Amino acid sequence: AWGQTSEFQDYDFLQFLGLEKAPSPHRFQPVPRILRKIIRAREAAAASGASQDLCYVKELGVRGNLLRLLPDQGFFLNTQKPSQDGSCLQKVLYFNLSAIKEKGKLTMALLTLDLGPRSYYNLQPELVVALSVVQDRGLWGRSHPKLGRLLAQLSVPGPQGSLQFNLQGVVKDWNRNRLKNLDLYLQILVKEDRYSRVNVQLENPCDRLIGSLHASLLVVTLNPKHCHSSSRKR
Amino acid sequence: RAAIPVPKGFCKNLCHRHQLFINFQDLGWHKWVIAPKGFMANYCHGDCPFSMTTYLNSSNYAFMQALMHMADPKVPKAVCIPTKLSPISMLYQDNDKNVILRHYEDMVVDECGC
Repeated sequence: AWGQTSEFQDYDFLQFLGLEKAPSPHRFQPVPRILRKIIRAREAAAASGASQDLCYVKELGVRGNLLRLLPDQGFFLNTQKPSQDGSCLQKVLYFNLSAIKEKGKLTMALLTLDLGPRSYYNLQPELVVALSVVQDRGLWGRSHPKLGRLLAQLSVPGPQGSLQFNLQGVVKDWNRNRLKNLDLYLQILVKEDRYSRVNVQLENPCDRLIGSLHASLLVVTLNPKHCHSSSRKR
Repeated sequence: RAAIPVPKGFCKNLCHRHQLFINFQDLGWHKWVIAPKGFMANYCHGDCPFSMTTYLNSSNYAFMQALMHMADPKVPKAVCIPTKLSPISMLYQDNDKNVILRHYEDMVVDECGC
């Protein structure tokens, strides 16, 4: 078998693939839907012999030869029932960018916030989602971080499935400053309205949010060394 | 593992594609590579005799080189090389729970020629 023959230097093969060493994850991560969709489309195209420009991710509409989906490794700051001001969820989102080493050009950084399944029937209170940069972490996990600029604030009716934020500018700054991680601060407020008043009595929307909130960051980079410009091909 | 037998009637020592599959399981890579299961490490090998050049998917200059080799053996023979390559994508995870889809161009030999 290939693996056992001493001639085969998998170390060299890993280097060639741009990997320092073979990862040894403890357990398999679920494959994100978007990556599953992309690789299946590529496998189908390869099987049909169709030529492909794999330096262009048509599902995302950007150029790129390396797609990384980084899971959020942050924590909730506090979980409380909707207070007077409606704030019910405060969370630090933390993405470890140290995996992004090579010089590639960043072509996309998309934060996806999955707020839980859509509910068309029992209308939930409107949510105000605010995303800010963390300027100073403070005591990691124990004190409230010092916030930097507000990146986005939007109001969405009830749990809306997933929200997406373009963080390309933010991640570029991070990369430029060679900072190894990306801290963001997420706050979700529950807006009072006649529906929510009724619903809050029946069901606490915060619990639902905290239970189902899932955040991930999709980073797409293009390494010119690995992707010849299509024009030259033409 | 060379899996696909050479078509009947085809002289084995002529330039053609040799298929070779590297099973990631053999390398122990199945623990971190999610897809594909393995890698086609095909290669081109075989003779490019002058008399067959016009049949072996040859380029013009391969024909000329084969002709010149006939006239002067010091001129090296035409060689068998890949003429069509295709990319591969690898889906794997690293030690930081990141799931990564990486694309590599011109990795798999589809066709050979002189």
